[in-house]
Formats: sequence, C-alpha cells, structure tokens
Amino acid sequence: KTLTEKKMDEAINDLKLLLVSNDVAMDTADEICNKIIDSFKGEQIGRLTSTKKMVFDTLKDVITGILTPENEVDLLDEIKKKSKKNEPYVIVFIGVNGTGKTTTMAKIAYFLKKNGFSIVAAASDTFRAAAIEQLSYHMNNVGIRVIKHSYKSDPASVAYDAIEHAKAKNIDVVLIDSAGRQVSDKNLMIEIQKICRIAQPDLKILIADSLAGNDALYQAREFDKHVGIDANILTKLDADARGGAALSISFETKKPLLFIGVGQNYEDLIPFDRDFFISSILD
Amino acid sequence: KLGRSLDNTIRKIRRLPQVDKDAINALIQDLQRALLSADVKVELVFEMTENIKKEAMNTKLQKARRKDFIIKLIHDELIKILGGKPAPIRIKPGKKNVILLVGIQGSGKTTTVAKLAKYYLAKGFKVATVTSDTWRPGAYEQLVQLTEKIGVRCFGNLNEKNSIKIAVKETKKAILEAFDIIIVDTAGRHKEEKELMEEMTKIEQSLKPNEVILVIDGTLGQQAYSQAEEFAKATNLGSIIITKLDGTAKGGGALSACAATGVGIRFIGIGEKIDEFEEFEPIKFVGTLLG
Ligand SMILES: Nc1nc2c(ncn2[C@@H]2O[C@H](COP(=O)(O)OP(=O)(O)OP(=O)(O)O)[C@@H](O)[C@H]2O)c(=O)[nH]1
Ligand SMILES: Nc1nc2c(ncn2[C@@H]2O[C@H](COP(=O)(O)OP(=O)(O)OP(=O)(O)O)[C@@H](O)[C@H]2O)c(=O)[nH]1
Ligand SMILES: [Mg+2]
Ligand SMILES: [Mg+2]
Repeated sequence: KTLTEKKMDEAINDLKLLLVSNDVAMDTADEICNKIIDSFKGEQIGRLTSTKKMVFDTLKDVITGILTPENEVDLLDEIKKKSKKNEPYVIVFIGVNGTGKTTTMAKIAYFLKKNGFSIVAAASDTFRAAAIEQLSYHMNNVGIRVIKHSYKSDPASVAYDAIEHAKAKNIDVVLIDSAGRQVSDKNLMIEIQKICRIAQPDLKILIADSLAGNDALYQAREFDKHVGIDANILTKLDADARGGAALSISFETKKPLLFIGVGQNYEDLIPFDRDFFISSILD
Repeated sequence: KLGRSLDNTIRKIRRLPQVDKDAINALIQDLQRALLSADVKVELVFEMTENIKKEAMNTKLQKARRKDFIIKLIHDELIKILGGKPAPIRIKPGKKNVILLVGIQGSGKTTTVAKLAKYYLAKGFKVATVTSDTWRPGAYEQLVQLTEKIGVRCFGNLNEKNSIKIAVKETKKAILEAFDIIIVDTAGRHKEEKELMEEMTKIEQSLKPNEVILVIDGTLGQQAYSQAEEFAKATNLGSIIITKLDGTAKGGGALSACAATGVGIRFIGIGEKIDEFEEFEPIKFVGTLLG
C-alpha cells in the first residue's frame, strides 16, 4: 500500500470508530466510510494535504446527504391541505417497547393544538398494562378526546372508530398510539401491518430511542420493510445520547427526521436542526 | 445475540489449520467488529482485544497455534468482564427485605418489578410491591394491573407526590403486613437529570434496601458505560437486569455496564409477559456465545 493509501486507511478507521462511539450503527458507519472512500477514487491526494482534513470535509457532505430526505415534510402544511378537503389527517406512532411513543404522541398533540388544530386520539395499544390509562391522562391534560375500547380488543378497530369519529365531527387530526413491539415478533409485525392497512395513515412515524445502538438500524429497517416509515422522531436526546441513531435511521428510511424529544414534558419536542446536529457530531 | 456475531469469528478460528501471527491479527479485527456491532463500548472493546492479543502473541507459538487456546482466551476475557454468577440476594427470613429497582426511562423497570415478584412468589416468599413513581401517568395502575394477575399486593398512594415519602411510607405498611420481600419501583431517570439522581440516592438512604438493581434496556448502546457508572456512583448498586433480549438487541451494553460498575447480571427479560424472565448464567451465556 502507498503511504497515502495507508494514511487514508488510518483516517477512515479512526472515523469509523468515532462514528460508532457516537452511536452510529456499525453497518451505517461502514456505508458512510465507503461513500467517503468512493468520493476520493481517482483523486490525487496532494502530499501537503492533510488526509484527515480531507476525510472530515467529505464526511460533512456525506452526513448532510444522509440527513436530507428526498421529500421534506412540513407537518402543519400537510394537515392544512387535508383539512381543506374536509378529511382528517391520520398519524400512527410506531416503535419498539419503551421508546416514548405515547409520550411523543402527547407532545405532538400539544404542539398541534397550540397551532389551532382539532384532534382526536385512538388508544390502539390494547395490550400493555395501563396503556389506555396512561394515554387518557396525557390526552386529558392536553384537552383531547380519546377513542378507546377494552383491553385485548382489536387495535385496528379502535383506529377505525377514531377515524370515523373524526370524519363525522370534522376533526382535523387523528393520532393513533400503538403498542411497543419487537421487530423480530412476526405476529406483532402482522398486527401493525393490519392497523396501517385499516387506518390508511397519512403519516407513519417511527419513534426511536436515541440511546439505542445498533438496534436502531434494525428497527428502522424492519418497520420500513413491513409498513413503510414516512417520518422519524428520535427521543431521549436529553440523556447525553450522541445522536448517531439519527444517521442510522435516516440512512435506512431516507425519510425526514421531524422532531427530537429532549425531555418528558409536552414542550420537550423540538424540530430537528440539521446544521446544529452536524456541527455537534463533527465536534 | 452478542453470540451470533461472535459465532462467525469462532467458526473462522475453527476452520483454520493452525493459528499464526497474521491469523491472530485478522481474528482480533473480526472480534473487534463483532463486539462493536453488539454495542460494546469502543474503549472496552480495544482493552479486551488488546489483552487477548497480548496473551495470544506472548504464548509459545506451538501452544498459541491451538485454536481452542484462542477460544479459551476470548471466553476468559468475556467472563472476566461479566463477573461470575452473583450470589443470590440474601433474603433474611422474618426480617424486612427490600429490593429497589432503578434505571433509565422506558428500560422495563415496572414490568421487571412484577417479574421479580413472581420469581420470589414461586420460591415460597410472601411478596409485595411498592410504586414510588409519582411522575409517570398510570405508573401505579400499571404495576397494579401486572401484579393482580399473580395475586401480589401493590402498595402506592396516588395523592402523595413526594417519591421519597411514598417509598418509605408504603414500604413500612408492607412490612407491618408481614411481607417477606418488598420490591420497590421507581420513576425512570438518566444521569443528566441531577435532581432525579439525587432523589434516587435519598430513596436508597431512606429505605436501606438489601439490594439496588439497575434495569438496563437490551438495546442500550455506547451510553451504557457512562450511564451505569453514574447509577453506581449515586447508589450502592448490587446487580443488573437486562431487558428486551427477546428482540434484535445484542446486549453488548450489558457488558459495558458490568465493566463500568463491577457488578454482575442477575436476570434477563426475554419478553413482555410476567414469566418471560430468566436467571442470567454467565458461563452458559459465554459458552453459547462461543459455541
Ligand atoms: N428523558 C426523556 N424521557 C422520555 C422522552 N420521551 C419519553 N420519555 C420517557 O420514556 C418513558 C417511556 O415513554 P412511553 O411514552 O411510555 O413509551 P412507549 O414507547 O409508549 O412505551 P410502550 O408503549 O410501553 O412501548 C416514559 O417515562 C417517558 O416519560 C424524552 O425525550 N426524554
Ligand atoms: N419485548 C420485551 N418488552 C419488554 C421487556 N421488559 C419490558 N418490556 C416492555 O418495555 C416497555 C417499557 O416497560 P416499563 O416496565 O413500562 O418500563 P419502565 O422502565 O418502568 O418505564 P418508565 O417507568 O417510564 O421509566 C413496555 O412495553 C414493556 O412491556 C422484555 O424483556 N421484552
Ligand atoms: Mg406506549
Ligand atoms: Mg415504570
């Protein structure tokens, strides 16, 4: 290997470890590094150029590319469009156990209500202990009606009822909470497919825990494969999570990262700031 | 989980006619990749593999050529990090025995309190649970619903907002009703929430539990080490329980947590149901890991 090739290998290896230590999934770190290597193919690396600096400049472009989706989603705008057609805008919250789906749904409800929209909630987690009580407490705080059935009832029918209710009462938004599920559980993946088939949501949002390591990638991959993810929200960024999961999930789904959760209160939901994120991960 | 990624490394070792210096270097690279893909902390991965590499390189090449020797090195290094099997929690019959569960938001504490209750119930103890989570909506209802299925009492007070007071008062009530073991649930918290970390310290000081257990989500990545470290600083951490190992999570965060705190893993959660709970067997775990 030439000296420059060796220097490139070293810089790339260091970069890969930096990405992984910032919670970027191994496979995603590989892809990022391959993109950087490809961008240098055939280029003359001058003897006076710092290999490391070249790698990091290219990294910024690669990361920006990953975090720039094919189509941006302006949530308020999308809801207004549907509201003009007198149809409710339906959102489903999807993710593995404990990532913050129910809490994030409450934060979104609070945000949308502040922006003047009418909302109804569907308690489609009919499985977990006190899931319906937890959602009801939150929705009561925000001032939103919850459509609920009994535990063990069909989650898809709760969603259906909420949508019918929204149509009848001319409500702008339907928010559908779903039970946490492991992507390796075939039956639960069939269940979420059914909920989405019945609800025909305008937006399927993946709620992922920013503290997750490589699993964030598998979550994004499997949910995208089974139901198709339209947008992502990353939670618990206040826990000193480095945010690498943002890259893994964005790379996998190619969909916009809409918000990040930075705490347990309703206001702790902020729009994802791409430039701020890039500058902090490159730090 | 962690096993599946190491499995390939081990298979490669087994397929080699003999192991020389180049092969050792290649194996170390594979091992590093397997551990990193399983969410083990970067620094820890390098520390572990450096130890293995040193041992492998320094040993008489004749002996080092034996692949089972390399496998034993990896096995021993993993066991060293996981620690041996922790001795069972000392339950003093006729005395109050309190177990306190702590951990990050959403890690599975409340669910695990119920699983632990069932585990001790099956061993013939009189078990009760207490919820001191005054923050999360429905936390009390959640523990009640989980424990009523197995006929276990749940103590709580929806009118008390002070977690320390509720932990102490409700635990006292349970002791007066002659329960042998009282398992206490707490609200989720992470190391950046300084006030909540202090509250946890105060809860432990007031309860003086037999053991404090840190509940860790099986998906926890590179943050596992520093988060566990902070929990161990704020409490007399006794052991760890890893949850959600029934999914795609590889559980490497658990390795990091053990290294950071020096405590062992007692149980693992392998599902949402109350019986999806197993004692952690480090030798068996590493044995299955290395085939
Ligand atoms: N610190 C912090 N905690 C959060 C955040 N988002 C959610 N949480 C907490 O995470 C815990 C789990 O939240 P839930 O909303 O119950 O999560 P879930 O995905 O609905 O859980 P399941 O329905 O059981 O799968 C709760 O204690 C929340 O308060 C966040 O951005 N920061
Ligand atoms: N698949 C699976 N899910 C689990 C396991 N343990 C807990 N869960 C689920 O993880 C989610 C969170 O569990 P909780 O018990 O509410 O977690 P927690 O730590 O008490 O959450 P907070 O009180 O909000 O901090 C729920 O959906 C549980 O059913 C497990 O071993 N496997
Ligand atoms: Mg929920
Ligand atoms: Mg809880």
